[in-house]
Amino acid sequence: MRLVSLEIKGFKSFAEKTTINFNDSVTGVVGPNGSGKSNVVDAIRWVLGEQKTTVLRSEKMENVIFNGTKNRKASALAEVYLTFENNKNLLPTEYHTVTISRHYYRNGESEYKLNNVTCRLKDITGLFLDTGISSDSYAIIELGMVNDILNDKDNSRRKLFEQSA
Amino acid sequence: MRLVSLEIKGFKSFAEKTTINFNDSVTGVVGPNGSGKSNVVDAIRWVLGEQKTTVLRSEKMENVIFNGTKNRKASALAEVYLTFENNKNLLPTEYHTVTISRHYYRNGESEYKLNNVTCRLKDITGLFLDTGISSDSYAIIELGMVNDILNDKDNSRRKLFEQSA
Amino acid sequence: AKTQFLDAFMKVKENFQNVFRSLFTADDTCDLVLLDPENPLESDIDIIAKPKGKRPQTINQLSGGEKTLTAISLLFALYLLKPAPFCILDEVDAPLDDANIHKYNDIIKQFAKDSQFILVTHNKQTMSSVDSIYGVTMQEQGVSKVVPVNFSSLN
Amino acid sequence: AKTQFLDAFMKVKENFQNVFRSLFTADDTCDLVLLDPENPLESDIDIIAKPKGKRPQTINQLSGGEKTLTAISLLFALYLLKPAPFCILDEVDAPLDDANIHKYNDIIKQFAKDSQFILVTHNKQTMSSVDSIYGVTMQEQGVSKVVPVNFSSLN
Ligand SMILES: Nc1ncnc2c1ncn2[C@@H]1O[C@H](COP(=O)(O)OP(=O)(O)OP(=O)(O)O)[C@@H](O)[C@H]1O
Ligand SMILES: Nc1ncnc2c1ncn2[C@@H]1O[C@H](COP(=O)(O)OP(=O)(O)OP(=O)(O)O)[C@@H](O)[C@H]1O
Ligand SMILES: [Mg+2]
Ligand SMILES: [Mg+2]
Repeated sequence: MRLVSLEIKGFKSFAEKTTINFNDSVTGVVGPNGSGKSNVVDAIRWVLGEQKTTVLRSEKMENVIFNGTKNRKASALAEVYLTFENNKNLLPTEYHTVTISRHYYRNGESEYKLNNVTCRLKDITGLFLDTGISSDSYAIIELGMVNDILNDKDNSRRKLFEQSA
Repeated sequence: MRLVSLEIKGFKSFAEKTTINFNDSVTGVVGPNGSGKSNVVDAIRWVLGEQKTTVLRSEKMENVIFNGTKNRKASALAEVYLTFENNKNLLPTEYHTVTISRHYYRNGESEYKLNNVTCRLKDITGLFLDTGISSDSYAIIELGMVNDILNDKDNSRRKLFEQSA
Repeated sequence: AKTQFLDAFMKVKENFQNVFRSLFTADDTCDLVLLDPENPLESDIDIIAKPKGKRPQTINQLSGGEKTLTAISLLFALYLLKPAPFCILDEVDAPLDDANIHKYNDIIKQFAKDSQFILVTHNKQTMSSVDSIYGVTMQEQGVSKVVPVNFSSLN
Repeated sequence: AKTQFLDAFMKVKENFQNVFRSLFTADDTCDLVLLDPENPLESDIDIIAKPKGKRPQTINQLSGGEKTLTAISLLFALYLLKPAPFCILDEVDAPLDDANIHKYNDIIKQFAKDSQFILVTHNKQTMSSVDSIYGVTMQEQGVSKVVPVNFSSLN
């Protein structure tokens, strides 16, 4: 399975539709402090089903919707699309290209889609079962996680093992 | 009051007597990972009276003594000397130059000295009262502390205010 | 004691706003708020930081580098209330981008007129900003040694 | 379930030792220990790491950069057990010195033969090691925008 592209709109600081294509083996993401790099990582966690608002650095889920600036009003909805190529047939589906998406409205309504067909979160997590991909995957690493492993905070080492074993 | 020099011997990775002179306004300390830079900072905290072994990254106080390598045996004692020039008469003493030192033996014996005369820790902390210098001073800053302020862990913001106010 | 604390609190708040504006920009705002103003000696202290026209609901929404600069602004605000003769910063510049490292080093040069600063760092920009450098090495396995360094030899 | 866990644990331990030795040196040792081997499904897991002839009593005694490399070795050890199709690392290189950043990027290039890697970074060495770069900017205050970047234009 190969990542093809990520599309973000109305999610955190991405007011406008933004697309990132993943053509290469190793892609760098750079930019000044506060420009939105970790927000891109949050978008990927979110579309994979992350429910913990603390992991998303937000007090409540509504805070992931673009909240406006003095020149732009807040968005009504946050949307993220993540597209994969099922090139090693790792995903239990006959589709060659799979796009998962998540949509969250300010009134609290929430939707998940698989190739543009509304589905439930468990359809998405079921699709990625055994691939190592999930919102709390050991494959999405930042320094806070490094510290948790070193302190073994909340039995984090145990949990990591159980995920991959 | 001006920092003049720091001398470290037998403390953590400083097996040999090591001297650092502080002649300038801004001194940089550089070197590879694990070379001993933070150990220099630990030495300063320690000679100022730090008792919390967690702050010193050690399970017990004995672990601050150089613990040997395959080519060198462990030290019997850790010593740190910190020398100040009392140039603004901030310190309540008639001495122009003040050297505080701390000595810790593997058998647990511990000693503090002021200009080479044995004294108690409270004589040293009494000397620095109101100067902003103490082992848990807001003037010794590392990233863990930055995180504690942001999370307000263990009421750290309150404690910082009380120290300086 | 209550008056003394409130007095210090107001000064720190003002310092915080000044330092924050030099590390961010002159249009940025921040605040320190006593959550329980009736009870200042017990109250929790809230930090509000709004860099560059953003409207973060809490500081937790800020980026890694923005949080670090905000915490540094508060620590320097406390420092300015009662400047310690020396100040040690151990790799505090690690989360900062180039432009912010420049501002960080500039503000340190300002404060260094009154205090000595010791900066432990891996960052080349910081290294070129200090007055002198000590290099710490472990030529012999497990044994630290310190040598004065000429910055031009580090490049 | 117990056998399955112990089986995976042994493989992760071996991966950990291999990765650790490529991030440190071939003479360095490390270990993963089940503190309660009779009860593997409940037991705490201890990490032992001894870089370059040092004898740290616990990993807490190691330096910031050494701890980061040790944790990365464990995360990569788990990854090797069941390689995820992609792996994202957000500024994990921040505490590392130049030599270690080089090793970090080299091992990622190895793993990238089987998975895609996304590295968020401020580090110039890391930037010169990746295949392509996306730059994230906020030209309009508070609004992020992404553009493909030519690394030579970043210098
Ligand atoms: N819902 C939202 N609406 C608008 N802006 C938001 C929202 N949530 C977060 N932000 C903004 O996004 C910015 C954080 O971006 P991010 O964490 O991605 O930065 P970064 O590029 O990773 O920076 P650093 O290099 O410092 O880690 C913050 O300034 C925050 O105010
Ligand atoms: N009692 C001791 N005896 C000998 N070595 C020790 C002792 N205590 C700690 N050390 C060693 O000192 C090293 C840590 O040094 P230090 O934390 O100062 O590194 P550093 O230069 O700050 O590195 P980094 O850039 O990664 O932060 C560790 O490798 C540790 O094993
Ligand atoms: Mg970030
Ligand atoms: Mg260090």
